[in-house]
Amino acid sequence: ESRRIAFMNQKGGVGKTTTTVNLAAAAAARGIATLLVDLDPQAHASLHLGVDPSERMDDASVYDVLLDPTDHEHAPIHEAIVPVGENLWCLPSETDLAAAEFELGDQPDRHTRLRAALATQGGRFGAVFIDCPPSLGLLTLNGLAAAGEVVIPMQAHFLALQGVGKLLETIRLLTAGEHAINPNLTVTGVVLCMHDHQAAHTREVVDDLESFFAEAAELPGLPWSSARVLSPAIRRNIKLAECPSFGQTIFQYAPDANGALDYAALAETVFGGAGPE
Amino acid sequence: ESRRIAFMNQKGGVGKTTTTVNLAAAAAARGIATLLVDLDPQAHASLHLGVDPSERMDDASVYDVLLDPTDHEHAPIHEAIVPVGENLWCLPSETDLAAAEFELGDQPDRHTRLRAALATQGGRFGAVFIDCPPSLGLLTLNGLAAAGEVVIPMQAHFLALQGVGKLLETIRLLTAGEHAINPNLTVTGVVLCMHDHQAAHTREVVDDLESFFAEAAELPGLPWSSARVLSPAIRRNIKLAECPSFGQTIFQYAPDANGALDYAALAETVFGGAGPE
Ligand SMILES: Nc1ncnc2c1ncn2[C@@H]1O[C@H](COP(=O)(O)OP(=O)(O)OP(=O)(O)O)[C@@H](O)[C@H]1O
Ligand SMILES: Nc1ncnc2c1ncn2[C@@H]1O[C@H](COP(=O)(O)OP(=O)(O)OP(=O)(O)O)[C@@H](O)[C@H]1O
Ligand SMILES: [Mg+2]
Ligand SMILES: [Mg+2]
Repeated sequence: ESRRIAFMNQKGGVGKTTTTVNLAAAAAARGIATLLVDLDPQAHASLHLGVDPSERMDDASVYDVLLDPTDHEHAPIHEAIVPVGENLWCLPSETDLAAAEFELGDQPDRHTRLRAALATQGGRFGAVFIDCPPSLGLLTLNGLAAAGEVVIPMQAHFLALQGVGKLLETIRLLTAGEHAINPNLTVTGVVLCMHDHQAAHTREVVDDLESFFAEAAELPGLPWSSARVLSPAIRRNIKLAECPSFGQTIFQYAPDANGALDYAALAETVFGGAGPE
Repeated sequence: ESRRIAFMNQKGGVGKTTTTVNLAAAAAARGIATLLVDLDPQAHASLHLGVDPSERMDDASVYDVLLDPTDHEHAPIHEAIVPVGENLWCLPSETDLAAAEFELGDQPDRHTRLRAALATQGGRFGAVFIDCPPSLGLLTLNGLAAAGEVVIPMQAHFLALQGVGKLLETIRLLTAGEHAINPNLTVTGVVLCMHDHQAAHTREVVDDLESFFAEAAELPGLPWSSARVLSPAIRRNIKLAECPSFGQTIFQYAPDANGALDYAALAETVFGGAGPE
């Protein structure tokens, strides 16, 4: 009943952070103790939740936790997780996280550092949402190894379908084989972000996605056998682009805006009994 | 008179590729022999120009050129550069490029591989446009070391201003000090992408940018002392989002669309005598 979801897509600017933050806020509003883990050195999820790394130079961040994922007396995990709202916590990022890929470079457990760190938190959180950077590197792999599920934010363009293919291949590498890093990882689905129902090719792209998932459903044992296009699509809404600069979620900034309605409805899809347990 | 421009911004999805491709096409249309170098393992600039890495598995790419940047008889540079239109060539990317960061990891000249490769091409191209991935890693550093100028595509959000500060710091590290990798690198300016003149905070963000550059102009010797907000801003135009999926530039796909008009006008700003020589 504890959901660990990695929000990943190696393509930049598709709505990973916007989705991770606002879905986490919606989960918290539903009474779920929610932790957002910011795995992007650019720290936009942290900033979006009002946590500014430049004001936390002496405080622990997810970088420190990756370097030391234990819970011994002075371990960074005890200080790194900060409350940001009711039922909502953040494990924030910082610029130095960019160095983690090199510093952990050849450690045998370099992919499972975050998983080890989250294991120290037991049942504290009902939902852990992991915001991944736009790459398939070590940080994203830590997110995927630590999660039980993957959600793929994307835009409904044909070019985006190519990227999804590559992304699913990465997930398969993590789940297949006898030394699989995370054999039970499943793909819960795709979130359509910045969605324009009227655009010329939108319907075709969505149809392509839906038939892909319908075919996958016939092939049990694939990580995406029960994946689907999650509804509703998140419509383009300027309020969603404005609120991060003010350190506010859409629910704080513009609770009646389409962006708030769409993410609240998406939270109902993900948490309302339709998702994997 | 040969312009080498790196299009960089570590933030994802801000319009780097869209700008590099369409500005390159506009330069070619003005009669300038133009080379687009795709430094992103996701190869969207290559795909946008109709070059599909999955159909070129046995062909040389920018990856091979980074591993061997010479022009000896069988060097990859001789085959990697492919014509994609009148006055327009592409040095395409491929998925394996993601491995370059590790493979070049500790070579002393790992930052200047692309520069060495482009030096083999002499005066062949009047313009070299380098599309960078959404990071400040080794690939982007190769792009910055190989360029004479930097153009920063971005969106007019307050959060974007933070990222620009970090980006300029990176440029300063490359240009300052006695061992500077590229001391003559200058910032030509910012391209405002997906611009919405009507949005609530757009004017404020643009004002912030313009005053930042006005102050920088008073401090000679900074890499951005003559940087400016380049005009026009590129308006949000759905045609720009559609054409990459068909391997077409905006000038091929929708030559009368606002996207075509805006990028043609931007080319006039960059090449019409207003840029550095
Ligand atoms: N539905 C939406 N309507 C309007 N703007 C949106 C919407 N979703 C996201 N945006 C804006 O689009 C931009 C990219 O979104 P976001 O930062 O969430 O993407 P990302 O995938 O996390 O990017 P990165 O790859 O850099 O981590 C941001 O400026 C964001 O505010
Ligand atoms: N002016 C515009 N109007 C509408 N859509 C645009 C515009 N500029 C870019 N886009 C679309 O926005 C998305 C992101 O643009 P683009 O891929 O050029 O950004 P990028 O900075 O290169 O991303 P990445 O960081 O992943 O390399 C693409 O789907 C693109 O087609
Ligand atoms: Mg993000
Ligand atoms: Mg790009």
